[in-house]
Amino acid sequence: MGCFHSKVREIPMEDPFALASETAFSVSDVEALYELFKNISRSVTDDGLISKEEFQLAIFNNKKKENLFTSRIFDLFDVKKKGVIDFGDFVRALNVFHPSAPMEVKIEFSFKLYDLDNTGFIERHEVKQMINALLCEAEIKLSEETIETIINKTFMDADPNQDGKIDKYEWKNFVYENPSLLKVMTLPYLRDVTTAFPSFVFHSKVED
Amino acid sequence: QPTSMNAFELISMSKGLNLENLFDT
Repeated sequence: MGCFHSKVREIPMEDPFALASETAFSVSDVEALYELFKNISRSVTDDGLISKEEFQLAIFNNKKKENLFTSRIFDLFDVKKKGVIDFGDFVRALNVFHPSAPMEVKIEFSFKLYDLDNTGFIERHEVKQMINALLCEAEIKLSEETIETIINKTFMDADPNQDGKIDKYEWKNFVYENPSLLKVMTLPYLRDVTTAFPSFVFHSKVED
Repeated sequence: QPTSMNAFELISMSKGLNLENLFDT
């Protein structure tokens, strides 16, 4: 008694046809993404769900390495706030990163990503927190004065009404003037996921 | 030069924002 409780909880794959109909992905793409999802979701616990630890592990190859940005992205993927990402969450969130996703959708996601306190504004202290996280991650030291100079300059450009916080409208204008900021919001891989995960054909429900 | 970049250009250099690594699993 007691030693054999490791039975895997099988969670059925959400209907690939439905997911394809509401995203830029084809049914085959969704099936290929399921192969990727399975790989990530079984890396720590084989429960058909991605935990924050597994997400972190997939990005950094190191589950102990806490990262503010990975944590934020995970929280945005976890739309139902269950503390885990299911396959539907995964596909819908990756859809934002699809090269064909509208720029507006990417702008909205990036705004939420950087609005750490979810107040509807990107505030100075949040920008400072993110710069410090980046510097810590990259093991770079900058003086407090340099950091303040960078933030001042950024708010001069991104916060035209100078109220000390960037609202959605200001963010949108700022991103239109600096489109390179959206580069992290596009994953070219997603245009061709079936090539990256060809094993999906063994489980495909799509007929030739 | 970090001072010539805006804060978000710096932030977007984080590896934690680079989801390409998901595809290496």
